[in-house]
Amino acid sequence: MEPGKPGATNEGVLANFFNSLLSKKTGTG
Amino acid sequence: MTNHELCESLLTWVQTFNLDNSPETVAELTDGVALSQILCQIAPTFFNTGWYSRIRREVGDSWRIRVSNLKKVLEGILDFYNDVLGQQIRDFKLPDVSKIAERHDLEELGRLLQLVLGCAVNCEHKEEYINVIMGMEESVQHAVMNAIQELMSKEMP
Repeated sequence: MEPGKPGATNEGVLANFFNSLLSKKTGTG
Repeated sequence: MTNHELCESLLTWVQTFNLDNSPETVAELTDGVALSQILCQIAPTFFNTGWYSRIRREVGDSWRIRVSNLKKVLEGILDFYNDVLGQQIRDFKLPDVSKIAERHDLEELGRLLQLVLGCAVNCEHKEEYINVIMGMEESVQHAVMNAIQELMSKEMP
């Protein structure tokens, strides 16, 4: 990942991962 | 990440739940009581009072009761994945609950905690749980992310 771009930082990696998890379609619980 | 680090990070996550007796050490998770209460909060329709009534809360030093509780927790989780989430976990070595109960095995406990975490981030109210995780310390978030990624790589619809 390129420095300076969104998601390049440690914090960005974590945010990207958890946001993708939020948008992932899953079962209905 | 070592098994100890994984368990400590997931213990921190466990402590975000409102439990009867919030565990202060990893060892306190080995009776299955806290984990069963977490499951009841994550999916109260599935892990209902009937299911919870089968969990023994007075465990004491009995490893037999610990094994019995942990077996119910593991079976419940696998049923939840299959029946509610419509997923099967392939190639994921299931935790040996006897080792957790008998000698507090951190490798096995880590895998059981991973499965509970998987229930939380896939359930109907997953936003609630994911947002809590996103507010945690970065090192804990990393451990949680790694645990979820490993689990997701084994999930099959």
